[in-house]
Amino acid sequence: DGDLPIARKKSLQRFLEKRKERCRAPPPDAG
Amino acid sequence: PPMAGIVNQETLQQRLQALIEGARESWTYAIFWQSSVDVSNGASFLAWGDGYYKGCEEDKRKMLPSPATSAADQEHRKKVLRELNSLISGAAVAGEDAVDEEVTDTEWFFLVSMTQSFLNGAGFPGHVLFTAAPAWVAGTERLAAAGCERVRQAQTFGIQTMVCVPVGGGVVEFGSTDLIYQNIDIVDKVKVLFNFNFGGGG
Repeated sequence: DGDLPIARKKSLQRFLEKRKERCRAPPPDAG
Repeated sequence: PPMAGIVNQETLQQRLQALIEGARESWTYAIFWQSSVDVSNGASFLAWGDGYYKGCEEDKRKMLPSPATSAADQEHRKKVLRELNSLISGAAVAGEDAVDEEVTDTEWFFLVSMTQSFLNGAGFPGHVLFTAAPAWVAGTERLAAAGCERVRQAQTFGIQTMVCVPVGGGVVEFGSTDLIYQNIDIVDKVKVLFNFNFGGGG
């Protein structure tokens, strides 16, 4: 990943982490 | 070429988040396109600086497959996300990194945006950099008929409103799956949050 510009890599990292957290969260109608 | 300033990267993410989370309307994402100069030919261009993805209602209903996305599209998106996960973590994808949930249209649009850049005057952000004036496009028909490929592309992924505002060191773009008519408040807020881009930042 050496050639992935640092700005894109940081944003991608943050996006993927937030997505994992969102996917772990129970669906809104889980009550 | 625009004044090439040192953009305060540290506070960029917080400012993008403050813009989206603090807004009255429901915005899906915000991106800071950073202005740069190609040393080989002196051309100024915009490239990905940072982005904030809030998501939208569609993300919360993601258990239901989106009718517009074919199974093949979904499989391709999940494959790309698995590869990105291993690219970032530097290891083969473990169970936790497996991508089971559907990759929504707006998530995919945000990811695709990370790969894009725009010459001064080209594309929606490049046009705004060139004119140095904010631009607001609202309504599915308007987005679909826009002269910029990026705006037409956004519409295919469910975006109904797209805004670009020129700031110090680049252009701030934000969009929504909602139809949001032009209002000066959020444009002013962008200028307050981002026009201290150089050095200390606010």
